[in-house]
Amino acid sequence: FSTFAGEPKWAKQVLTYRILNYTPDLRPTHVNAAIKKALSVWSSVTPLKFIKKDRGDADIMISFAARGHDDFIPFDGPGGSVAHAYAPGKGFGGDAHFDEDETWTKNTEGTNLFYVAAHEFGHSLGLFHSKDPNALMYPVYRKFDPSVFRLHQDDINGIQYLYGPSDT
Amino acid sequence: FPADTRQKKEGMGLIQKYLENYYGFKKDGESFIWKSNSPMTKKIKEMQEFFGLEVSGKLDSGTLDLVQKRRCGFPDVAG
Repeated sequence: FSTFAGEPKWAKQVLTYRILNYTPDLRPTHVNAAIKKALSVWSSVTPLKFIKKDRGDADIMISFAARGHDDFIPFDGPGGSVAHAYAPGKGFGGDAHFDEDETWTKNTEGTNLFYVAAHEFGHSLGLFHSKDPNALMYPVYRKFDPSVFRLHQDDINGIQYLYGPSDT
Repeated sequence: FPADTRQKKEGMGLIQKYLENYYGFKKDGESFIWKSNSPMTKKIKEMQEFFGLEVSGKLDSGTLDLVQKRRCGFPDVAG
């Protein structure tokens, strides 16, 4: 694993998130479930907790957008870059953007939202890319079986290096 | 062998874009001819090293396969 330069991380253990808009590829309930499950990947091995907000500012602002979307890092259409997220901090810090030109799914076809979101939230919490091809934080998307997803030890080591192990 | 040349140029264009997006590569009037010490070759080597590929600095099939895969849009080399 690796962290960002300067090791930015959240100074609090309870973080808020807000889903600003929804992809038409999935029902909102499925998006909500995928995002909640992706965050639980990290909260299950750390003392972190996540609370959903429906209005106002949140630590992790989540949105779907195509091409240019006002952060100077435009998406590139179908394929290629599927999402990006920012390291902990104010403003854009912690935010996660998903490329609307991908076909988002809750299974193994297209691009699985849960899997990509879990990777991006790793960035939102302070993890940088891993060189381990089996780690969640490896930068290349791969097909996987959602029913048997298990966080790789390299990812656990990384997030616990920043936030310590779970209280329970 | 025009077909082969075209494929190679397309591949180089693809990897150049990949290096610009994810490895901070800035094109500086370099041609598509492979040079062992060019900035582009160095960046290809950096990328191959990151992904555990054979570090040749050349556009081999493994490298070309990788740049065509879906990936996180965040650069692999963070400032």
